[in-house]
Amino acid sequence: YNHFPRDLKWMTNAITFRILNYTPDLKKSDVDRAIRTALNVWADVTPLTFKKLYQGNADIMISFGTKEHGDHNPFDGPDGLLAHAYPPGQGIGGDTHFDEDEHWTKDSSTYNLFIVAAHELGHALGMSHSSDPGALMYPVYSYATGYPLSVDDINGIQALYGPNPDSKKVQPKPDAPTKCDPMLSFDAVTELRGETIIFKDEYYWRLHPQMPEPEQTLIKSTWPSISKKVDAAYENPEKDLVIIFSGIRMWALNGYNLVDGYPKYIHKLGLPKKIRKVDAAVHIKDTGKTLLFTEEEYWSYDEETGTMDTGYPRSIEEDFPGMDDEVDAAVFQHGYLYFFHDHLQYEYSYTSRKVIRIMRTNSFLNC
Amino acid sequence: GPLRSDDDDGWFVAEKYLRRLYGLSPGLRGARTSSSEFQTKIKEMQRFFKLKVTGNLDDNTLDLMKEPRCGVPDVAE
Repeated sequence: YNHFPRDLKWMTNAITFRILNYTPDLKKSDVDRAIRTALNVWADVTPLTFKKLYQGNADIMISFGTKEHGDHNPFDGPDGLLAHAYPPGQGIGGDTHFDEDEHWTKDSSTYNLFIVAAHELGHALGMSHSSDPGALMYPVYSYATGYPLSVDDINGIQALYGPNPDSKKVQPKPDAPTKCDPMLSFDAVTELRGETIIFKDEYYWRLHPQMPEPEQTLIKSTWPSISKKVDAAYENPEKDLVIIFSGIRMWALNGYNLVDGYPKYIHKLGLPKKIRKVDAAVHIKDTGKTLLFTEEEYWSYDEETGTMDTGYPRSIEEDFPGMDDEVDAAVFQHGYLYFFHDHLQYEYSYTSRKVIRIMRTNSFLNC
Repeated sequence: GPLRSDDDDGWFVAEKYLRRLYGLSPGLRGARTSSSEFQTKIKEMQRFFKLKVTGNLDDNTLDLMKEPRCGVPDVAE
């Protein structure tokens, strides 16, 4: 987290706010609720209280405006800049402005007012931008449900105002996993139309051949309706589908869009009911088979007939010599199978049936 | 006047972004390649966003500049 220079903060814990005008995009009551909920996010972890004023000068003056809107800090039309707020201080200090050229919503379509307001009110209380992509104070908009503050945000605001004396229990947003952590393990890896998607905890990395650095995003930001953690995933390029497994459910993506008719139960694939999760999945294009790894065994699913091959499950250790007995994630790339288990990845030749190289898992992320 | 190429458009976006959020000084500058202030500001931005710090306006950096974001200046006052 970062604060503004000289750690600007309010000198009182009783802060006032006033909403000067409303966006026509939402009902007045929805705007009131979004602002109040956003203030409560910060109040829950500090001794701060917020009182609404209906006239006169409040510490935090909230308004919607377009282009040049009176502070010589103009907005830029739709998209781009969404809002800004001033650090605590007299006059314009604490004031929070939203770009009326955006379309404000209370769901995940376009820009969610509550999320943007919670971020901006963080500025109004003295929080500057954080470089932690999992933090609310990261300066790029991303939609997520649930409690919006990360540990980084909570530490930052409490460094200014201290904790809430009533010590309300909050469940901070999870920390984003660090890609170059030597002990990093993966939950799932899949290809997606030439890109590689790596799932870890509540985040995923996107690797594009033309992007030098992986891009990290909350799973919920891209796919709000799928589970927050992913167990396994694979791409079937012939059907242009990516199947994502979480517990006993699976979802299908066409590109980045969820396919209607999902989630379905993993048992629809022919797995027995005793299987409660798939650890890893990989599609072998040459054979048209998808291998599903569960604990120390694996299954073979025929994509063409839509049935599970007979003679399975088989032992991972016996059929993939040199491999560990369990797999966290698997992906088929450049003619090799890449298996991931804990902090190690195994480059496995499917044709010569042996492990060619063993590397750290994080080397897949250019570490 | 001539239409801007895609490349020019990228520089236009980057210049606007860095002026607004990283205090890039306005006004006429010399050739882009010798623009050390421009590179310094790009590096500052790349460092903050944990991108590969090259000082060059690569696709990754430009994509991030085009993302919707909060307009509070990174340097207060």
